[in-house]
Amino acid sequence: MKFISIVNQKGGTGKTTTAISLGAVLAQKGRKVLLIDLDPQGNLSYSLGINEFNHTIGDVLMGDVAAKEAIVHLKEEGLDIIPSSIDLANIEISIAQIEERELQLKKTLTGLRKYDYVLIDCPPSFSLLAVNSLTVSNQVIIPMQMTALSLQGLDLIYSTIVQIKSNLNPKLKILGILPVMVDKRRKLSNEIKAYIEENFDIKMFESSIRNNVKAAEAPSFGKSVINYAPSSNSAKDYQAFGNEFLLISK
Amino acid sequence: MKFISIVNQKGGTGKTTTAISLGAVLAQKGRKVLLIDLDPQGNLSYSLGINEFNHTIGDVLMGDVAAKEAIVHLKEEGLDIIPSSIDLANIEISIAQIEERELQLKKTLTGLRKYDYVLIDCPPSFSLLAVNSLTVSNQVIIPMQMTALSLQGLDLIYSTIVQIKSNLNPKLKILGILPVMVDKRRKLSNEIKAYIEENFDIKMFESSIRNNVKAAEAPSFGKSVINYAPSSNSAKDYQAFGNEFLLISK
Ligand SMILES: Nc1ncnc2c1ncn2[C@@H]1O[C@H](COP(=O)(O)OP(=O)(O)OP(=O)(O)O)[C@@H](O)[C@H]1O
Ligand SMILES: Nc1ncnc2c1ncn2[C@@H]1O[C@H](COP(=O)(O)OP(=O)(O)OP(=O)(O)O)[C@@H](O)[C@H]1O
Ligand SMILES: [Mg+2]
Ligand SMILES: [Mg+2]
Repeated sequence: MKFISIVNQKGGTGKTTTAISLGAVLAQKGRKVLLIDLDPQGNLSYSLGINEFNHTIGDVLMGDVAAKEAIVHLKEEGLDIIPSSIDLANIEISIAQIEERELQLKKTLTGLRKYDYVLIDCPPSFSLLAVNSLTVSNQVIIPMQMTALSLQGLDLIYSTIVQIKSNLNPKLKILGILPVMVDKRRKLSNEIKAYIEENFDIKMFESSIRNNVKAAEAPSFGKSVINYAPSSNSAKDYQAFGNEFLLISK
Repeated sequence: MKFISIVNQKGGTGKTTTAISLGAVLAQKGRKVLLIDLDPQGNLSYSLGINEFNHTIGDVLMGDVAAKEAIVHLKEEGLDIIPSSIDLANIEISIAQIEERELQLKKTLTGLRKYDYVLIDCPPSFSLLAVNSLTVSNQVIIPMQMTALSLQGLDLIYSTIVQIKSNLNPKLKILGILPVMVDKRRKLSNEIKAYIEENFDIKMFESSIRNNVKAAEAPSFGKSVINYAPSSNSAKDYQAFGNEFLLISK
């Protein structure tokens, strides 16, 4: 059972879209997948059409409900999800007062059935929630736009992960950077890609996800782009990424 | 002297790019402009080439230094800035313990020279920092991508602003929503725009900012796109927005 953080503290870098799309591709390939929405803004839950639910990841973190009780099964997508809601913002503040606060997710995310992959969608900040995700995870995927501002964020992500690796979770491994919303015609995309490859000791996935309106439309239908528009460029790109992921994530 | 929050808790919606570009356009038109980087990730500071500084907005918030002391003058852009650094993340946590914590920015942002506009760039969350910005502000600009997930965020922004207006700052006024990174060919952009106009009681600016690689390149040169690429589409769009802003912001 692999726990994978989808992380980038920069906003709008395709974290949620990647968590959903990768999850849907893996589910199509017969893997058992659990998605966890760890963002108080609940984009992942919303994108999969989840408006009503009994329990959230916040309830799980507070120890009010067992993780298993908070699971919603999505029949069409073939995967499970633990949703979030805005109460998670206050719960993050409460957890900050607990001793071993970075371990709260690890302590409460127990008693789950045997999933192949648990993908955790993180919020755009290096808040306690993201640290909790990195502390419980085996692997990390970093979706990134190929822009100048994304580079500024990369330093911070890398040093945060190095810190967590040495203090809290030695087994944590960066699987790689996934270039997203790529416009292949742009010189900038290739320049940023090359710069990262030369200056950072982080693997970059071969696959990249093109900028494609279908990915931006899918959330209003409550579906992954994989199911909403299977022949679209973004769906095809995520299929290729899913294959690459399966090879590397052993 | 008008204080304006550039706010949207959704990540990557062009807040920082808008704060810088609008500021640069107003400065070109002879207005005295101060930019405040209120994001611990310091994108605004980085985008304007500020790597070394004596004081940050964090020092100001903690009362360690007068606001005036933290100002950096940017000669080429013709505007002033109070930068931020990652220490702002811990400072936000400290401020949360203070009584009247939503008023800390209002209390410490004093003794400034007479600026025409103070533009405050907010982080991607509805954290205490964003609330402080909204509490001290006269006006709000909401930059938004025209995608389905942006709509989910709009409810939350609106209710947060309504709450602050009734509890903390009755004079707060939403100037409008600015569509950013727009691809005019996309049906989705027009659908989202129409949906907002029909369902939200929030004005939408006539101007919109097109998706344009020059805007994504500018930060690596430490310049606003207005100065980096004055004849680019994004620079022209921000010029038009600057004119519209001046008419409305009276
Ligand atoms: N490949 C793509 N092509 C076009 N639009 C995309 C693509 N991937 C994501 N988007 C859109 O871009 C916006 C940002 O993506 P997303 O919400 O997945 O990023 P995020 O990193 O999770 O953001 P946040 O930091 O706010 O959590 C969304 O409106 C999404 O629908
Ligand atoms: N008009 C545009 N065309 C193309 N790229 C743009 C445009 N405006 C902004 N960008 C790029 O898109 C990314 C997100 O923009 P920006 O950082 O300004 O958003 P933000 O809302 O401040 O993000 P965050 O939520 O992380 O603070 C950046 O890499 C930026 O350079
Ligand atoms: Mg997200
Ligand atoms: Mg920003």
